[in-house]
Parts: sequence; structure tokens; C-alpha cells
Amino acid sequence: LKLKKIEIQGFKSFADRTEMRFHGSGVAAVVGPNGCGKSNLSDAISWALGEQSAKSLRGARMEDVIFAGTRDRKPLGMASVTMTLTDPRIEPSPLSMEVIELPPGADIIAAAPTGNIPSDKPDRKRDIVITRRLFRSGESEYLIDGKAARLRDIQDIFMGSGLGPESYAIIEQGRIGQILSSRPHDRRAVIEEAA
Amino acid sequence: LKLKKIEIQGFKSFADRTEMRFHGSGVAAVVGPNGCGKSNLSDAISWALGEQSAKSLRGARMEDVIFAGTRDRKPLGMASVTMTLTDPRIEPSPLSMEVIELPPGADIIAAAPTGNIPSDKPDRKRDIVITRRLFRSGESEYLIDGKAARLRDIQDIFMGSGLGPESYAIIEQGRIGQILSSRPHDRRAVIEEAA
Amino acid sequence: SRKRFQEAFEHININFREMFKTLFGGGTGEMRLTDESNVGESGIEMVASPPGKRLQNVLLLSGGEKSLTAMALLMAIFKYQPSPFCILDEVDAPLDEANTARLAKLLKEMAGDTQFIVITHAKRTMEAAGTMYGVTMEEPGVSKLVSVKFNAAPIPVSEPKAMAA
Amino acid sequence: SRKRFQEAFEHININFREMFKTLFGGGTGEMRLTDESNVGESGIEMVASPPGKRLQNVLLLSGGEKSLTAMALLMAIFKYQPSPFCILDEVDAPLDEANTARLAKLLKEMAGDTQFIVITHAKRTMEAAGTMYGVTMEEPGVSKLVSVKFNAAPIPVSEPKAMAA
Ligand SMILES: Nc1ncnc2c1ncn2[C@@H]1O[C@H](COP(=O)(O)OP(=O)(O)OP(=O)(O)O)[C@@H](O)[C@H]1O
Ligand SMILES: Nc1ncnc2c1ncn2[C@@H]1O[C@H](COP(=O)(O)OP(=O)(O)OP(=O)(O)O)[C@@H](O)[C@H]1O
Ligand SMILES: [Mg+2]
Ligand SMILES: [Mg+2]
Repeated sequence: LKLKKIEIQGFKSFADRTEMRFHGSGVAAVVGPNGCGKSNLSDAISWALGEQSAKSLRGARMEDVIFAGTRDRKPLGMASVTMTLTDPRIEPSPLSMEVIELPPGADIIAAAPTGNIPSDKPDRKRDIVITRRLFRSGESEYLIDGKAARLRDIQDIFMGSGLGPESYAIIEQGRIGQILSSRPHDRRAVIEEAA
Repeated sequence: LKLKKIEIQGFKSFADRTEMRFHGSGVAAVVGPNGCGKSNLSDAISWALGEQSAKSLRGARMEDVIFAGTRDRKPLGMASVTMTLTDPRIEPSPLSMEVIELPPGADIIAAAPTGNIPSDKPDRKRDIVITRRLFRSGESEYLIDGKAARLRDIQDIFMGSGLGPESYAIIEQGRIGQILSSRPHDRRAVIEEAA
Repeated sequence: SRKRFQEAFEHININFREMFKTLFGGGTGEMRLTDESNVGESGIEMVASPPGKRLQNVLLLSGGEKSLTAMALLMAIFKYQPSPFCILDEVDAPLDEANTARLAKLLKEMAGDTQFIVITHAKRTMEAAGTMYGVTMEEPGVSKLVSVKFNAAPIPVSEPKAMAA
Repeated sequence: SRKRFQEAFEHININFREMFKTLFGGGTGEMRLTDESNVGESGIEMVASPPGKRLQNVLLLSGGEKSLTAMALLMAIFKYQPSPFCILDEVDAPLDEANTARLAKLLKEMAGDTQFIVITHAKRTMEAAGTMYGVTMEEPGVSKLVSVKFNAAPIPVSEPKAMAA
């Protein structure tokens, strides 16, 4: 799996539609003054992966991730994050979400459903496009390749991919200190996740 | 009260006798590579003021503040920190510790006992010299101007001076984040301490 | 005693608003009683809006904004009740260069009565210091104090006279 | 499953010793089972000695030493089980310049399979990056992504093509 692109709109300080494209490997630096929104980008990616704890996203309620307005701008009614990932190893055959026939050696990502693909024409054979939306009403929407899905389906995609909940793939600001102070059995859990 | 000097020996990584003199005002920077001992200096000053929590000094037991040796050096048997402060406002008269007659407008520092003053000949009229020692046996020693005292006497000197336990005079590494996350009533305690 | 708290609270709040503006180059920061009707027992909450942003609880600010706001509160308390000295251990770690420089400038201004001892890795903070103490571990595991000149290698000196330099 | 844990533990421990030496320029760091006799349920503790110092629990290290040791563990896990990407938010904040440079160099070497996204204020870390994304708030409270050239002012661009630069 490689990260290809994220599109953010209405999520925290990213009021306007923002797109961020990646090479898939290498070191990319994110820079800017204090308070400009760098950690919010990291929160957007955590959220798209299925983070359910508002506290981990530095809010009191999940609603706090929706753009809350500024002195000159009104709050928005929806937050939306779309993440596009590429699986370069696979040669997927056209499959529906319900009937899954895995080619030998492929993991569950290979069964990405074909369907209504968003504007950038991702490589249908290889890309998986995940969308998460939250409305101020409290309603949530989850899409996998444009098809309605449950949060659980999104979380399942990332199980065992190194992006699961026990993984260290996302180190939030200030969290590096906690990695060493975790208790002996929490540390075991992290090694087990990698196993 | 102004900070004049600290002398450290056997305290954490300061195995050899170290002296640090201060102007009493202005900005002094302490610099050096990671792990060289900068925060240990801050711990030495907290300890001299009467800090009793080993955890606040980043140890498991109070014994952890004694130099524990390196690959080439044996551990030491004692940690010692001596702090010299100056009270520039006062004109103290020679007083013993027991019979205290305070000149009008002076606070309790003015009653600093005359006695056996350590080598640097601090200004007897104006300096107060505090020493704290800990032996590996577990025994502690406290001196005020060279005379034996209790830990309580040292802590009393700093009550209400802005160096008391609720004060923000010493901000340990990483603690700046906690100042804002304290609860409404802890915040009140800090303001009350300053009142 | 409730009167003294009220007086301290109001003075420190005035200082806090001023310190916040200085460090953020604008904006609003203040303390509020959680229970206006019960001053004797009320807790204190804090709200802030950096320039142009909405007023909100300080816990929603960014890492650097939080540290700067905390420093504003600290300096506000110090202005009301100076301590003989103040030790700040790497408080500038989360700050960008502009904020580091503003904080260093404020510390310089506040250091008339108070001895500030600032542990730092940041050049901007070192530039504001009148005195610099270098700590080294030439012998592994054993700390040693040396005199430091900016832009020059540390000069190991026979202790301790050089420290007053 | 207990076998898989044992295997992962041993591989990651080998990586950890190696990563620790790389980041500290020497010294020893390793994980140990708290209960050797009960591998199926034992917890894990960590010991470390930076070059020349005594072996002790990692919790006794300095702020910067702890962060570097944590990064060594992270990279050790990644080498065994690479994630598709890794976001590091200001992990270099407590590091001095030499350690920042060593960490940046290691990230570059590890980035063959993994997309590292490093949020940072440190120039040494920026120098190791192949791509740089600038985040600005020209309009207060509204974040915007721009293309950044090192040593030049950010160039606001019509989104989003410049991001792949
Ligand atoms: N729901 C929201 N709506 C609007 N603005 C928000 C929302 N949530 C957070 N913000 C704003 O985003 C800003 C914080 O952004 P972020 O934490 O990403 O900063 P940062 O670039 O990481 O800064 P630092 O370098 O200090 O860590 C704050 O000013 C906060 O007010
Ligand atoms: N009792 C002790 N005996 C010997 N060495 C000790 C003792 N206690 C702590 N140390 C050592 O002191 C070092 C930590 O020093 P300190 O925390 O002051 O570093 P620092 O200069 O603040 O570094 P950083 O910039 O990373 O915060 C550690 O290497 C630790 O092993
Ligand atoms: Mg941040
Ligand atoms: Mg330190």
C-alpha cells in the first residue's frame, strides 16, 4: 500500500478544499508557523483511517473536527476527508464487494470494489479511495471507492497493514515521550501488532 | 532575594564539585548537547529548595539523585547542593536563631543567623547559605548558614517568596504543556499562592 | 483573603491580556471565573484567540500556541509577584522562529528584578542571553560547566571564576 | 501465536540495537522480557546506555535521549513491518542539532518503502526532505497548502498540482 493523495474540506482549519499528493515513498516535510494547521493535517489522516476518539483528535466532541468558523467566516456544516491509496503489487480482477475471490497471495485490499470513482480517475485496478464525512447534524457517511460502507469496513481495510489502532504509524505532537513510558504489557501489545 | 551562587557535588551527573555564579538578574542561557546535564542543574536547584518528591526529580527513589557512577567511575556516597542567596534590601543586626527581633518592614530572611559561614565569605549581613546533603545510607543533612537545621526550616524560608511549592518559578522540561491543562481549581491555587 | 484573591486575579488578568498581545503580536487572552457568583470558591478557566482567530478554550490551540499562552500566564504572575529567579527548561521547543524571538525579547524585558535561567537549544533564545553557561560531558556520564562564547568553541576553564562572564 | 510474538520480538530487538547505535553514534539499547520464564505473557522493559554511560532504565534518560530512543524503537518496528506511511509530528523538538541531523539521515535511509511525513520547525530535518509542503494561514483561521522552496518565500499556487513538486 502506498499513500497517493488526500483531499480535505471543512476539516478543522481547512475550510476550503485542499489536495495533497504524495510520491508514496521518501521523506516529505510539512512546515509553517505555529498554529497554521500542520497537526490538523495529521488529524485528518487519522480520522480518515477511522479514529473514533475525539480526544485523540484534540477535541471534546467529534463535532469539533468540523470547521467552526473565524471572525470573518461562518462555520461549515460538514467535514470531509478522502484518502487515495495505491496497492502496487496486485493485478486485481473486477470484483464486487460481496463476492470476494482472492487471487493467491493477495490480502484483502485486492478485493477493492470497482464502482463510482471520484474525479481524479484513480487507477481502478490498483487504487482504493476512502471517504469519511461528518455532518453537524451528527450524521456520518463512509465511502469505499464511492460506494456506501460502514466505518467498520474502513477500519478492516487497515487491520494488519501497519496502520491499525495499536500501530505507531502516526506519532501525534507530544506523543513521542509516551512511547517509552508505556507499561510493559502495553509495549508487548505493540510488538504483537507488528507480529 | 537574589540568587548568587550554587555549588553542586555528587548530585546526579555532577560527580565533581561544580560552582555556578549568577548576577541576580538578567537572562542566563544554559546550553549543551542532549544528555549533558542541563536539566540536572535545574533538579539540583529544586532539591536545594526542599523538593521532596523523587518523581519530580525524575527518579524512583530519592537515592537516585546521588551520582551513580559510570563505566569508568564508581558511584559516590553523597550528594550535596549549596545555594547562596542575597537579600539586598536589608540591614540585618546580629541575631541568633532563637531570639528574633525583626526590624520594621523586614521579613523573616532578615533574621538569618550569624555563624560558621562557608569558604566564599558571603556577605554575612546579607547572604543566606542553604545546604542540603543526602547520604547513600539514607541520612540527610540540612544547613542554614552552616548551622544544622531541619528540612522544614529550609522550606519555610521560601514560603511566600515566589519559590514555594505552588509557584511557577521552576518549569521542568515538558511541564509547560501542563500549565494550561490544569483544572480550574488548581489554577485558582496558583493565583492564590501569588496573592 | 477572598479580597486578596480577587485583587490578585484582576491584576494578573490585566497582565495576562497584555503579555498575550506582546507574545502573539495581537489577539486576546484572558482568565475567567467559572462561577462569577461565588468568587470565594470559583475555579478559573482560560480563553484565547490568536490574532484573527475565534475565541475558544485554550485547550483547542496548537502545540506552539499553547506553550506561548502558558508563558504569557507565567509572565503575568511574575509581573505581579516576581520570584527571585525563574528556571525555564526548554520552553521554546515547540515554538517557531518568530515566536521564539518574541519570547526571548519579553524575557529580557522582564529580567530587571528576576534572574532568568533558560535551558535551550534555540539560537534565538541564546542571542537574548547576557550570560551563557555551557554544560559538557567530555568524560562520558560526568557533567562539567564551561564558559561559552557565541560562535566559538566552548572554553574549558578552571572552575569557577569564568561563570560570571 | 506465541511463536510469532517471540520471532517478532527477537527481530525487532536486533533492529533496535542497530538503530540505537546509529542514532546515538554508539552505546547500547535493547528490550528485555520482564519474565523470561513466561514468554507467552511477559511484558517488555527497555534498557539503554548512550555511549560511555551506565546501562539503566530508559526512564532515567534526558528529554532528548528519550525521544531518540523512542525513535530507535519505532524504526526497529518499521524495519520489521513497514507501514505504508508514517507521520511524525515534531519528534525533533527536544533534539540538539547533531541528533536532529542523525535522525533525519536515518529517516532518509528508511524511506525506500515508506512515505515519511515529517512535521517540523527544524532546518536540519527540512534539509533531508525530498518534498516540502508549506502550510500557511494568510486568511486568519483558514489553512492553505503552498509550495515551498528552501530559502525562498512560499509560493502560493493554484491547488493542487504544485504539491507533487
Ligand atoms: N474545528 C475547527 N475549526 C476551525 N479552526 C480550528 C478547528 N480546530 C482547530 N482549529 C484551529 O487550528 C489551529 C491549530 O492548528 P494545528 O494544531 O494544526 O497547528 P500547527 O500548525 O500544528 O501548530 P504548531 O506548530 O504550534 O504545532 C488552531 O488555531 C485552532 O484554533
Ligand atoms: N544519579 C545519577 N548518576 C549519574 N548520572 C545520572 C544520574 N541521574 C541522571 N544521570 C544522567 O544524567 C543524564 C541526563 O541529564 P539531563 O537530563 O540533565 O540532560 P539534559 O542536558 O537536560 O539533556 P536534554 O537536552 O536531552 O534535555 C542522563 O544521561 C542520566 O543518565
Ligand atoms: Mg502542531
Ligand atoms: Mg533536559
